[in-house]
Amino acid sequence: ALGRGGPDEDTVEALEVALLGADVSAVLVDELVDRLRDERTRGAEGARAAVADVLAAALPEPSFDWAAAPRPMALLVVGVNGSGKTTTCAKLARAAAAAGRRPLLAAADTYRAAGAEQLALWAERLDCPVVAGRTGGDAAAVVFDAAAAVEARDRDALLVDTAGRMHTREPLMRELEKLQRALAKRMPGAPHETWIALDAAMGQNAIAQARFFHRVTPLTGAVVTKLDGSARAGFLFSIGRELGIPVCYAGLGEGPDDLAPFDRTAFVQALLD
Amino acid sequence: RLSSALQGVFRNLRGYGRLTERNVQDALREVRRALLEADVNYEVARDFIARVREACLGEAVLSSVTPGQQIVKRIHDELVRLLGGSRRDFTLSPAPAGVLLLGLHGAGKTTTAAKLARTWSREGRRVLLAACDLRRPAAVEQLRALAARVGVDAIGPEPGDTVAGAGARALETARREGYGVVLYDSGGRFQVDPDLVAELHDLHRTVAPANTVLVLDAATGREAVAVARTFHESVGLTGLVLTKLDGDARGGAALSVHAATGCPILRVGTGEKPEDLEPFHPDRIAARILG
Ligand SMILES: Nc1nc2c(ncn2[C@@H]2O[C@H](COP(=O)(O)OP(=O)(O)OP(=O)(O)O)[C@@H](O)[C@H]2O)c(=O)[nH]1
Ligand SMILES: Nc1nc2c(ncn2[C@@H]2O[C@H](COP(=O)(O)OP(=O)(O)OP(=O)(O)O)[C@@H](O)[C@H]2O)c(=O)[nH]1
Ligand SMILES: [Mg+2]
Ligand SMILES: [Mg+2]
Repeated sequence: ALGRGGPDEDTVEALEVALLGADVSAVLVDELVDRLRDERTRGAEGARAAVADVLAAALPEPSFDWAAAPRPMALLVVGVNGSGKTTTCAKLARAAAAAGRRPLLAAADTYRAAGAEQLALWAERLDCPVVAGRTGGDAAAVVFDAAAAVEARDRDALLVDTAGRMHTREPLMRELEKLQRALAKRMPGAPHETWIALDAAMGQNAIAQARFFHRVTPLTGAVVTKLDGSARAGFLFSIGRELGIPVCYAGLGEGPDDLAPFDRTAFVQALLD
Repeated sequence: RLSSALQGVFRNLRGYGRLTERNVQDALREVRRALLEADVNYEVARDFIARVREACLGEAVLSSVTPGQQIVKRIHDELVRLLGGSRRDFTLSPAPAGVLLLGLHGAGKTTTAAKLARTWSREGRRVLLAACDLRRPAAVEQLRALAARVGVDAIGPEPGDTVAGAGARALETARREGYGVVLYDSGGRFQVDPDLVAELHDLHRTVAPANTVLVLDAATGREAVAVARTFHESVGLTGLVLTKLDGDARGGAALSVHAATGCPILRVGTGEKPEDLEPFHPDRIAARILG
């Protein structure tokens, strides 16, 4: 019943189920539910608005802007296997060019079968220069060469695609540090941005992924990929609150234009619907 | 950790002898919390708790000096029973036995196709890898490179092929050339994309494989139920492969998918290399889910 002292139990439970189903962490859901029970929120609409406010506040505001970013700049894309890095790099090349930048792609995945080929095909489609190495070659060398190419070819935005790696594999995480150092050696201040690609369909493990990668190569942003599916990426609130990493973009499909600046308000509304 | 959380629930009851139903309810709430944190879907967790509730109200638990341990044991055993119950394997005869791999984008289908091909080729079977992903850039190259690496033949689409057409071509080749197994690697798709579900349905109907296998990332969240259920309704799943278990995801998706389809988990992926494919051990995943 809608009396004083909070929204009714059905409303609270419905919200709880909706949030859990969207992969919001159980800890955060409990916190929200406790809040709702204490709050003098009136009725279903009041409860929803109260939850929306807390959730939106958990997402840091992104500040990245292509126009304002240094010239040249380097952006490193990292993440676990299959999270959407290569496709995201292609989309970012498109977005950078549309924003007046001159991108160059670095295919620093020298491990996976057809890893560099996949990015090279994208580069061709986008008419964007790309620097690649041979499979089995040294990823740090590719990165170094790509940074040199930025200068030689008068480009101003280096987008580095890296191999997928499990955050639990120490030697692979060390390799990422090595990539960062190689970049910094050839381009002062690089990488200016290090973004993690996070698959929207992941559960709570996405938080562990962000945490571990953040410790090794401090993350300045995240791209939530595959948000055009049915999954709601509720883990983003924990990542925002715990690590302060802003979500810069959302991947919304497999094509080069399927990337949109992340809209925090729309994201929260969609989650609560 | 679940066991310490349960210890916390029962700590204050020491010396009062028998537990009450209320104590067990509190303990089961902790279990539910552990399941949710392990990415088990809300309804699946709720139904699972309801199943084990009876077992947890038995004499053995209520009068035990270590009720927490008793409850964990019963939960663990029920999980193992559920996950390991239907111990089926791939159907690899009559030749050419079809194995269609499907799933969300990036789940590990192409890599798993090569892993399975390697396993069966080492058993002396003639395996054909069939590239049926016509969408992803360099998908066919990826499969061909992996095929070469594991020493297995691969066939790709011809210009103008539809996905079903590529599958038909592969099946025709498999029959004509006497292959024992044909593995169809399909492109990633969402279960909520009607065009892609229809495309999968067409491929499935065309090649009529003996095995229709969902490849699922072990870190998948609570959407795993909807994914599995929709694909199961559309093409009928005969099994699951859970990938990327070399990460630290708890793997609750395994329970969710089993609840939605009743399908056996046939293998698990434990790395990127062709040899990183292992048999499924229900007790290991049960322990992992319970944390
Ligand atoms: N629908 C949809 N699919 C996506 C999106 N981003 C990536 N994908 C798909 O996800 C799959 C994996 O994408 P990749 O770009 O290869 O992922 P990756 O992280 O580079 O993979 P690895 O390099 O193997 O670790 C491909 O099928 C992509 O087309 C997205 O935003 N929406
Ligand atoms: N660590 C680890 N990586 C895996 C495993 N299985 C696959 N991968 C990696 O996950 C990424 C995606 O694998 P793919 O085989 O391309 O996935 P897919 O399902 O075919 O992707 P799409 O065709 O785009 O839908 C690659 O980097 C693989 O090497 C696994 O068990 N462990
Ligand atoms: Mg890649
Ligand atoms: Mg594939």
